Formats: sequence, structure tokens, C-alpha cells
Amino acid sequence: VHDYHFGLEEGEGVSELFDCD
Amino acid sequence: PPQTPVRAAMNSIQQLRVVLASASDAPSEVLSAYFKNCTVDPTQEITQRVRRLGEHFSQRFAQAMGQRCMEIGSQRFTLGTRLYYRVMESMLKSEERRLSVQNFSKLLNDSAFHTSLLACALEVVTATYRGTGGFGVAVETDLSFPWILDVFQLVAYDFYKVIESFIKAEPSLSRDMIKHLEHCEHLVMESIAWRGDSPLFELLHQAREEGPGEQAEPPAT
Repeated sequence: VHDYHFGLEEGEGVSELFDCD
Repeated sequence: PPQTPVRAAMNSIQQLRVVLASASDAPSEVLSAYFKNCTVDPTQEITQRVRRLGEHFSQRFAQAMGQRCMEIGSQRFTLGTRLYYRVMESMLKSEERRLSVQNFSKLLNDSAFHTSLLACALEVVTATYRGTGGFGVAVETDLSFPWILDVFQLVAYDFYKVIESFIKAEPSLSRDMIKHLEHCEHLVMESIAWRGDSPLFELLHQAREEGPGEQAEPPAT
């Protein structure tokens, strides 16, 4: 079990991060 | 029974090799279908980029570890390539579910996305082998993050963008590896992304020109 903080919100993913949405 | 650091590292390497044993160092049929669904088929660009970055990686690995190690560098790059394609497929399936689209032309023709994803895969491979140096003797220190950013001439800000999605897309990552990627993330956020040549400053300038968006939170008491 890890405690990594998932910061992306609902509706956010790699497409949005690279301005490809 | 408690493991010595070398035994723990050897087990991590074995685990990585088992996970990637069934993975291909070329696009799978599923991945190829995503490529062909694109407005502009990115297949040739992707495979040529992998070949080019593979040459860079092997040369730099040999510079760091000795010329006799070039073949080892090449083997590690192959492992990284398998992980890259595996995670890419997983990401695209997830994006397809999330966005209900099958045409990822813009994303799959984005060089920064592919270079970042491949760099992240290689960071996982490099960090896995770090405990033993691959020879069971020396600990590699020269290949520590952000070494891979320099090898690929990759902007830290772009590398940062794939980390969380990478972790979500690859369930086989160990707790230690997730912590390592989190450490890379923190290094980028706290330091590397703020270096003078970072695109972050231009993006902040553009954001300021676009005007205030969300209301800023009031200062905490």
C-alpha cells in the first residue's frame, strides 16, 4: 500500500495535461 | 526473512522482468489500432523516435558506465521500451473510457508526450537496477534522476505531466517504485521546473495575460 497523492481531478487526464483534449 | 539490499534489488529486477516478459518492444495490435484510428497515423514517427532515443540512451549509458557496458544499456532500453508501449496502451484504454473517443491523433503525434512517457519507463528500469548496478557490486549513482532528462533533452515540466497517469496505468509498480516516482515529481515541482530555461515562466506569463480565472483562496489564519 502506498500513500501517493493522486492530484488529478475528475475529468483530468494526460490528454488535458498535453493540451490534447 | 529480512532481505539484504542486494537481494531486495535482485528481487525487484526479477519482478520487473517477469512483468515485461510478455510485453513487446514494438506496438501491439491494440496499440496499432489506436495509431491507425488517428487522423494522422503516428506509427512511423513513434518507432523512429524510439530508435533514435535508444541510440542516445545506449551512448550515454556507456559514457557513464564504461564502453564495455553499451550492450547492457541497450538491454535496459529494450526493457524500458516494453514498459513504454505497455503503459501507453493502458493509458489509451483509460482515456478512451474517460473521454469516449478513439481518435487520439493530437496526443499520439505529440513528441513531448512520447519522450516523457519513454523517459518515465526508463526511469523505472534504471531505478530498479540501481541497487545492484546490474553487476551485483557497484551502486549506480550517475544515472539518478534527472539524468534521463538530460539524455533525452526533455523538459522537466513535460516529464512531470506523465507521472501520475503512469502510476495509475501500471498496477505492477511496487510501493518503492511509486515512492521513487513521487520523489522525482517533488524534485521537479520544488526545483527543476523553476530553472531559468523552464517553459513554466512563459506559461505563467500567458496565464497572467489571460486574466484572473478562479478566485484565489483567502490567506489561512
